[in-house]
Amino acid sequence: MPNLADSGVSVEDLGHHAGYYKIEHSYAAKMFYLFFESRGSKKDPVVIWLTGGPGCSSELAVFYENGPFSIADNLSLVWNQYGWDQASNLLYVDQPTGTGFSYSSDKRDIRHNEYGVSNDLYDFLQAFFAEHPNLAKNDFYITGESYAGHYIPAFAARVHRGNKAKEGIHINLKGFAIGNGLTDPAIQYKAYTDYALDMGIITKTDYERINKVVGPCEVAIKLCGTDGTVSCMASYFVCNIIFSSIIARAGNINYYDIRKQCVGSLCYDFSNLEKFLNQKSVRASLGVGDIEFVSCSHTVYQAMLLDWMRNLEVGIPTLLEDGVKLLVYAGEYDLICNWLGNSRWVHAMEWSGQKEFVASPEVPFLVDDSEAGVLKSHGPLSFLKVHNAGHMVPMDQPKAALEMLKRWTQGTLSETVAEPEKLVAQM
Amino acid sequence: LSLASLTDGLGLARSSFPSVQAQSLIRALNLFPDHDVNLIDGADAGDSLSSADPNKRLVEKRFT
Repeated sequence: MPNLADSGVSVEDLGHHAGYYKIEHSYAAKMFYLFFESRGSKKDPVVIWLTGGPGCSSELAVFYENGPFSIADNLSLVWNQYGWDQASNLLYVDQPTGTGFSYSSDKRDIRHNEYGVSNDLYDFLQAFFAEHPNLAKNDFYITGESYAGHYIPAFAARVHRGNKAKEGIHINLKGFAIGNGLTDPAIQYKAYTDYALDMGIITKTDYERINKVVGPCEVAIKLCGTDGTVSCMASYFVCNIIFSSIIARAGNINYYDIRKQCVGSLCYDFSNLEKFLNQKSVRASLGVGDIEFVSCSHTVYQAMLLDWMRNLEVGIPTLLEDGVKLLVYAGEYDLICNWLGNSRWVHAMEWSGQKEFVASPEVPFLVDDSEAGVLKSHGPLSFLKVHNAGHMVPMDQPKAALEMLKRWTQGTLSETVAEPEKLVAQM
Repeated sequence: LSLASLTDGLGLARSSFPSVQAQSLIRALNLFPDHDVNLIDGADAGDSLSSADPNKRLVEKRFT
């Protein structure tokens, strides 16, 4: 780490851990995880990050989004001053089984739905806190992005259910955050054409033509509901026509960030991840033995096909009513899980504070006295539209993302007064 | 309107297939994993857990 001296910490101070967990309710699955102790205080909250795909490894986020370091071109590590370990004890898990370094010798361990995914994560957490009892009393937050918009509500509900039933170690769940996620497909797929038209990606004629698929898509998703099977697969095919049609008209657009074009078929270059993690020295350090690194898994993606169109919003109101916080944030230039669709499902969600949330004003989210986003909040629910960012907010706006995490976990996210003004007010 | 008539001419064909979508997702990130999924033959992969006490459910190591 060439810039370690600039980071203010020594190698000896860093509590960096890699581990494997034998998943309890599986045939032979072993889950790989990375754990970075907070660079601040051991009392900082424990934050788990879930990468989407479905089927992409958590190391994508470690090295390209909010981990303690990123990979330089010469494959050395460079300190990330905005890593989320600045404010939390940070956990990354390769999940579902079959992604990253998580593996099994039995194909029946490949998960097909949120029941399997959330139970595996819950079992892991129990084992993790048994290994780290000193952290079990810390506040606990679930975060992630993209397809994790499915995993996160399911996992939060699983933790909450476990706590209520007094299963195992009590987990001090305080909140969950979904970044550019897919949570309520019925609303989010319907929003694709509106967002694409607003952003000038498609013409009005395209809009009207593609919108003819919205009705059948809505019907198909309704049939899928929260636990459908074949109907969910059918709705995947029908509804993705909307998305594919937009892309077909938008040329080489990067659908994770519409400001950018994809060169060839490449929209980003994360190839150093595979090069770095396949080095013998790195593999030895992580204790992964002969296990290959699967950056993103085709098989896991396809195994979750029946899960894709299910509505995961339905479990959220119970959590909000019980005081568990939810932050939904979205970079404004992402198409695939765009802010408009996310904003619409958050506003449409029925809970006791819905009316007040809908009526609450949009306020600027200030970082260094400039507007990094626009925030709406009421009680435990917040929605943040992040400026100048695409699908991967911590990659595009690292400082704002860290600030968002800090304020949200400290309960000061909706305090809009800029820091110097606040000091004057206090004086 | 039938779905076929709605989709006719939209140039969709294979592009909505999950296998194509998965491939496109992974290539968009310039990633080329050697395997489709981490399924192995045999239980012992030589990782830190395989080589630990069989009664242990979790093995963690510190790294620098």
